Amino acid sequence: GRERLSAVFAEVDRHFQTLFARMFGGGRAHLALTGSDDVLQAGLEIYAQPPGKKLATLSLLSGGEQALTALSLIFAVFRCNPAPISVLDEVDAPLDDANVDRFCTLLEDMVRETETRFLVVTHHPLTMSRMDRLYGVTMQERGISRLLSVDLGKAVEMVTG
Amino acid sequence: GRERLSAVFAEVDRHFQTLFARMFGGGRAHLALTGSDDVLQAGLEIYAQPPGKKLATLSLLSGGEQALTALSLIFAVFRCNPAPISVLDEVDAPLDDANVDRFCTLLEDMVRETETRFLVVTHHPLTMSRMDRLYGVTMQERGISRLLSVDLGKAVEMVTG
Amino acid sequence: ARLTRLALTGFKSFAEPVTVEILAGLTGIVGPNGCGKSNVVEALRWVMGENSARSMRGGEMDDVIFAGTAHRASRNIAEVTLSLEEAHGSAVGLPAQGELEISRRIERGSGSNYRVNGREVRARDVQTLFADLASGARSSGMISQGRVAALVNARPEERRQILEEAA
Amino acid sequence: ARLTRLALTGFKSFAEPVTVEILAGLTGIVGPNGCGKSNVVEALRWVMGENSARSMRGGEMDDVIFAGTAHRASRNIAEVTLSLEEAHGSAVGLPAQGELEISRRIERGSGSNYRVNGREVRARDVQTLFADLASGARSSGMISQGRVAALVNARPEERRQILEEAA
Ligand SMILES: Nc1ncnc2c1ncn2[C@@H]1O[C@H](COP(=O)(O)OP(=O)(O)OP(=O)(O)O)[C@@H](O)[C@H]1O
Ligand SMILES: Nc1ncnc2c1ncn2[C@@H]1O[C@H](COP(=O)(O)OP(=O)(O)OP(=O)(O)O)[C@@H](O)[C@H]1O
Ligand SMILES: [Mg+2]
Ligand SMILES: [Mg+2]
Repeated sequence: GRERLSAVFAEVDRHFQTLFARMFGGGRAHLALTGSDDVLQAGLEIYAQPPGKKLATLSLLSGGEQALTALSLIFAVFRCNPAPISVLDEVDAPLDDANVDRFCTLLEDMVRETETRFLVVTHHPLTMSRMDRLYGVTMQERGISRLLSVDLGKAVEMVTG
Repeated sequence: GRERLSAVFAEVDRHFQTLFARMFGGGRAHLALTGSDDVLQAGLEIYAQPPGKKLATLSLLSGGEQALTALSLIFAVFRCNPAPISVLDEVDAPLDDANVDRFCTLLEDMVRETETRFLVVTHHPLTMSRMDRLYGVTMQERGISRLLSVDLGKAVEMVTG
Repeated sequence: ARLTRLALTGFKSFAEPVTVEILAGLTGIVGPNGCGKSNVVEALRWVMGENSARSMRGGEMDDVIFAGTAHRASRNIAEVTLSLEEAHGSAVGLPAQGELEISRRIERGSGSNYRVNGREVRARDVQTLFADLASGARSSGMISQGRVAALVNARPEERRQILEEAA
Repeated sequence: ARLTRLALTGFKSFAEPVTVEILAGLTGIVGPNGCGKSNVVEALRWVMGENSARSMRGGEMDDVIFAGTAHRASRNIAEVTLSLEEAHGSAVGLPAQGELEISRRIERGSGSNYRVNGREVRARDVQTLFADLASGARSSGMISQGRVAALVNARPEERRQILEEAA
């Protein structure tokens, strides 16, 4: 019902504000219900202001800033109602190394707080080094995928060709 | 008119076939005119077959494979009619290191063959190391962009935060 | 509930049977371009009930069946099985219990069907089972390649779904 | 023809005047997330005649004008100038000559205009000038962030444009 959804909105918003400031090392962000007074009909608007910048329309944010904003929102939802699994396919591709580091730190916190199991597809050596374990997908026989456990050294080798 | 466009099509296709095989270290690809017998109305279809794989619909190719296929076609067009400038904004983001290396080698060849000047936006240290020069964009004053010439050491530092 | 194992055979580039143990914490999946990493992600979304061939990057759903290579014949069947522990089977008419094995199997030209612990169930039941776990093929925590900023670029009414997941 | 310099002021996050020397070969542009790299790319596409605010990632074209920061007031004017050497000015009614300076200036609330060597010209003339150089805001060699695979994902009739560029 309405009460439940309003309470959930307030909780997701609270977590989003905290996680955004951690992901960006500052700045402010919040959520708002728009388009209808009825929480069951309203849309969800995102307001994001990276540190030192003016509140910008989301589309003007850079590629990396949009990725970090989206990840902050997804993790805020997890804090309210953790999914058993999350799969992140190369979400670190648009990030610079400083933000990859912050992203990995947040991932580690999520693992401590919830039981969510994460599968993280990446080409980034920094991200690889923060994983609990690594699976390598290979095509020793062209066109045929196989899976094997690898250590960090082997993983980095696989992507450096 | 028609003769001109047919000749151009044949030339772009020839270059595309060569560049694709170099970009992928093998495999085959070609272009085709579809949808109409009139070259002035027809659409351009792309057929791509990475080494050892079956000819797949383009949408089934991986993120990295699609990027390499697109870059091969763009460079094929340059070989026919080189533009004075090309801007590539993080086109290396989906690529593993082995393919970043091949992509950079092809860029160097293009520079030798044509007069095209390239602006390459990247976070990838490997790509940075293959550039003739590097410009760093900074926001020492938050929210205000400035530009300065940087060397490789400084550039890598800028993205590692 | 915990997801513990994903087994795939004949699914996309996985011609041979492959098992992915899903363990606690952070599991990295690495490998060169085109080796099959995103295909693993799609296998997981597929068994959870994804019904759009386009979101499997194909033209039709049969495109998830191993299509062969230069040296191997194509297959006619693909199957993906996902193991859960401490899951509630009520959505699929099973008593609340420990182990659930959800599998989906497709045969070329004749569509796909789902089974839970060997018994045939409807796609809708599987989708409900995952929705009850705040998960599922299209949940916000399943981010396909290149789609991380999709949430930010969506319209406000499209983002509502994320509130319902959190509820 | 050769493009030799891009000068921007008041354009997006470039509140202060900035000049980018465009030299032969490969020029890398680097910097942390959100520092303004893609804004440089957009400045180039904008002066070449890009008319869609959406493809400038904004809601309206005024969004390209510096909007201010926590400590600086917004501006009302943005201007980008692109220098060319050995270019033919015939598309804009100038004799074939060495140097061309193409600039575009926008004022908040009153639209933008183009000048070539100080003389006002139409947007269409600038677009034609670049089309004659197998270049332009939407040419295949200008790849905006996240769009590298767009050519592969386009429909066949959308890809035709690339043949016309090669002609
Ligand atoms: N039905 C199928 N049968 C055989 N091979 C397939 C099938 N569907 C897709 N493939 C192959 O799988 C490969 C793509 O795999 P995938 O997208 O998982 O790569 P990836 O490891 O994610 O690569 P990247 O790092 O570039 O994103 C393609 O080369 C494609 O031809
Ligand atoms: N009109 C404007 N006035 C002031 N700042 C603006 C304006 N338009 C965009 N910006 C700011 O520019 C920044 C984005 O810059 P840009 O997209 O060029 O970053 P980038 O260097 O490409 O980053 P990334 O590596 O993440 O892609 C945003 O933070 C945005 O707020
Ligand atoms: Mg992939
Ligand atoms: Mg950018």
